[in-house]
Amino acid sequence: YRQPHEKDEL
Amino acid sequence: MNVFRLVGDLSHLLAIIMLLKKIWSSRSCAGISGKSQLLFALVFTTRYLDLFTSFISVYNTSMKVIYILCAYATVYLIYVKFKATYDHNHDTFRAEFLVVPVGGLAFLVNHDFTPLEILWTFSIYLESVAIMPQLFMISKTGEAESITSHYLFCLGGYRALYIINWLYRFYSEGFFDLIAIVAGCVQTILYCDFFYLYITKVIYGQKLSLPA
Repeated sequence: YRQPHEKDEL
Repeated sequence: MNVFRLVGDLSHLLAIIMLLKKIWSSRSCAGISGKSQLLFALVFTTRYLDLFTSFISVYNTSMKVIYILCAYATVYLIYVKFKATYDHNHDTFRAEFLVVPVGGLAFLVNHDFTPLEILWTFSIYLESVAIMPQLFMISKTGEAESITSHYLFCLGGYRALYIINWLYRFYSEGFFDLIAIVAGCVQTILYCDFFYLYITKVIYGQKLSLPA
């Protein structure tokens, strides 16, 4: 599960 | 970064630039839904607020800035510069019917109840339905110019490639983001009917017009 701050997609 | 995402991003960029260039060179935004473009500007604005809080890569930052600038340039051309050519009589989809429920849903279903996260979630949900005024406009007028069709095809292609990217990331990295995936699938489904028309008509050199 991804952490909210790790938004690497556009 | 995998090839599906890269090509998806480039397809998205191509769609945005193609639309801008079409409006600019024909000096007209006839057939383009200003409401969809306003919604996309809102999508990019609320999603990329993290430009101020986190840095991922030069690629990531520059694409975000380009998307935002292009979205506002498109809105400017439609509502200010070429306002006289804007087909507002056919752009009658009620955008508030999208923004209000999507805003409510972003409050209820999100990863984290913080302002930036809620706005990010809002943008994900809103992007999935933002094309509806444009599709509604085409269904109302019964046709779309071929450039408008290419624009929609590239946008839909971007969504389809993102789904392949998520499958790839799930199997290779164990990465998945349920909110993005569900909204992304909804968005792609909205394009399916259009894809069918595009392949059967536009590719064979006809203008996209709906069966009477």
